Amino acid sequence: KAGLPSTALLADNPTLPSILDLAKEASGKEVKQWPQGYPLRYMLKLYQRSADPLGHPRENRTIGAKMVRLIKPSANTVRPPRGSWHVQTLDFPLASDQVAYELIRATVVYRHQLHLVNYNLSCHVEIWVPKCGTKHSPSSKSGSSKPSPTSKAWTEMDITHCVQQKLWNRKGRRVLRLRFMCQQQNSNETLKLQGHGLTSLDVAFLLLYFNDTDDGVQAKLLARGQEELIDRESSFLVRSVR
Amino acid sequence: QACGIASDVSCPSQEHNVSINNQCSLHPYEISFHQLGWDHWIIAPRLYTPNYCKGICTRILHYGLNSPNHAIIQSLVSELVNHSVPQPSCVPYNFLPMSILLIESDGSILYKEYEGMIAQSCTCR
Repeated sequence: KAGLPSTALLADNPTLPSILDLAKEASGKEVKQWPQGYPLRYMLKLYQRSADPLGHPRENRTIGAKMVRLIKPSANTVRPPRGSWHVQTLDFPLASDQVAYELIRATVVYRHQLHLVNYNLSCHVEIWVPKCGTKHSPSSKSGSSKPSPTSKAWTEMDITHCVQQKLWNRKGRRVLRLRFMCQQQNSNETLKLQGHGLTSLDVAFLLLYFNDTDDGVQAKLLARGQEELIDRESSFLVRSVR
Repeated sequence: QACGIASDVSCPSQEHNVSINNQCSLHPYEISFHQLGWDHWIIAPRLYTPNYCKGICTRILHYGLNSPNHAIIQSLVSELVNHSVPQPSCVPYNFLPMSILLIESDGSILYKEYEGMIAQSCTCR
């Protein structure tokens, strides 16, 4: 491995570009496993749309964010079947570098069609956040204005409002729980899906879009500075009237 | 010695020891993330062109090096007053960002634009 600056240097200098922080972290820990399947293809397509083969960001890129994180569920549990419905709960950990990055968009990409050995299922997701009911029928168009690079079996659903309003600013460990629900197309028979390995199948992933808060922080600092200036001026005005 | 400052008046001794291609300039350089030992967490791109700046910062700092007056003063001080003061250094001046697709240790996949990754021009400072 190429020699990396000593971690003391990295630790002392938090303003180092985060690539070195990542390198330090990554060089210490072997990545759990190289991603594969649709999530990897999705992100490779997003990358190719946003940067040229040498990594130069394209002028006409449309993602509108400096950073996009694809999060896979940390827990995937099959619930007991409810009538003709197959239900799985998926937990997505919302780790965040809240200081440096501002969440500007959140979407969930999920399979709205699931073809198993002897079942053709139609699926949707529901967010398990109070007062955030979003029940979506399958639609190939994502909620966002930008064409999402999903294949015909996958759908992208915008959940920015829910995540931002209900979860993002919560203290402590934050987990977004989704219910992935499937029903046999044109049938109400009870589904027996044991043994189909559904918990290891990629059925949904989360996309969080971030922008640097630098300008955000700058803007806030300036705004605060202006407020102070105005306060001082106004008290000054009062004094001169006296 | 006017020749040491005005770039259109060359000093006889100056001509011999600093030819044009030794002067501070941008040198293209391409590596793979494999060479950096980072290919186990960087998915794309495969190749990376950080480039680098190399060359001598003489008194005659050719136009376009974006050098402050201080660089000329420092080179004069180094040559005429005190040799322990170093010549100005040839360093990057403008940078370009770079988009990287990487894997985080928890298995998430991250697309991120990093500022200041590619040297685009050089300066003497």
